[in-house]
Amino acid sequence: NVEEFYCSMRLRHNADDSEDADVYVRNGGRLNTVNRLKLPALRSLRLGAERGILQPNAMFAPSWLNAHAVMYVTRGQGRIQIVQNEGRRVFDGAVKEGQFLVIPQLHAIAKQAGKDGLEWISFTTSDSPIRSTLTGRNSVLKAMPQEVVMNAYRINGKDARDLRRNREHETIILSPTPQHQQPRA
Amino acid sequence: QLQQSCRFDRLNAQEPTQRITSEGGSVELLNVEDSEQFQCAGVAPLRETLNPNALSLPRYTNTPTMAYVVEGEGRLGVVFPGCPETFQSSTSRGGEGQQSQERSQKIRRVRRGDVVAIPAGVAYWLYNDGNRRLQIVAIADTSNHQNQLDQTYRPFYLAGSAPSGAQKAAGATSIGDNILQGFDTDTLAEAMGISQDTARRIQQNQKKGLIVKVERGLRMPGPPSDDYEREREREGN
Repeated sequence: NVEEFYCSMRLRHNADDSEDADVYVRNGGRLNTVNRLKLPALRSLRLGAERGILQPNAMFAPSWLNAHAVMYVTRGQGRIQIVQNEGRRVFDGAVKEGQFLVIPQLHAIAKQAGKDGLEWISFTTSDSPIRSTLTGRNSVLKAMPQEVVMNAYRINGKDARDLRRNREHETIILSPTPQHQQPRA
Repeated sequence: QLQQSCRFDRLNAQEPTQRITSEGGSVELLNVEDSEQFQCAGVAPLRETLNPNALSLPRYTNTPTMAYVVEGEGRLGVVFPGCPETFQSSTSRGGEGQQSQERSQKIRRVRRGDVVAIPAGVAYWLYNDGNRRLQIVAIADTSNHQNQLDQTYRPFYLAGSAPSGAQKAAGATSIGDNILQGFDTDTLAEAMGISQDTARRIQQNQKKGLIVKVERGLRMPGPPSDDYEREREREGN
């Protein structure tokens, strides 16, 4: 039975298929995740992957993952910021094709593509990586009551509403806003 | 390796050794680096006390946390990624209706005697809406497989910051500024679609600590106390 299980196990899943993308944003990019639901063999490996493509100047929203990730830039360049638990930026720099970068578990990360876009593959040390974001449709701030946000940051109701809602129709991938068309990477 | 070399042949009772005092309460920690028995058990104990109308600021941690409410009552908000936002009330009682209410509810009432489980990496906050202090004790399970960082308890605060001097006092546990502080202001403003001024304000360290006072109290949806009481009575023994 073990032989039958392993011999017939599916070991391949294409992460570049745009029709299989978990997130697709016009002018923003796409994100394909490969987890244990898409590739059951990953259950025994306890590993996963994320394939990301950002269009020029698009942004990957500040977020954190419940596992380590090792990112490899497959094309383009961009700027990445990684923040650890004490609020200290432990990486702030440009990345380009051919480079690896470790993103430790739960460390908050923001990515912004340069003028040629940014493409990467990340390997995660979890077969079901879960990402929490600080902005967008599933933002943790949006999921908190407005009064909690107001008091946590000592801001007024309007600012709290803006903070929670201004990007509520967007996802983890943010298309560039008109005032941010110029790359900073 | 450490756990294999543990013998537990000399045990002693201990109390928290460090205290971080904020305007709305305190967080007390035990420096696990100095305690072989807690290192061997792979847990970090902590105690948090909130004064009435105090809000313990949103954070997530690198470890699953198991807490017990020693005294008082309050509201607990746990933010699971992808779940519907904030509290969703349901008039259904029992059966399917009750189950769906439990799945979508993001603000839970907690009171003395409750045990609370919080997974690693999930943001949560606590608010004392009672008229007496709310105290919880908890262990952070640093040796749990959900923790892939080192064996140190690491809270990632989304707001506020530890008061000056707390970093040193916290010993092995590293608590500093909130994580938004670490991002470039311009990046944060763009990502959140807010002005630079607002972005700067939410990054500011008010140095009022990790638990803040809420002047006029929080008004928010949630299960009222009397419903909660009825629920407990129905559950029985």
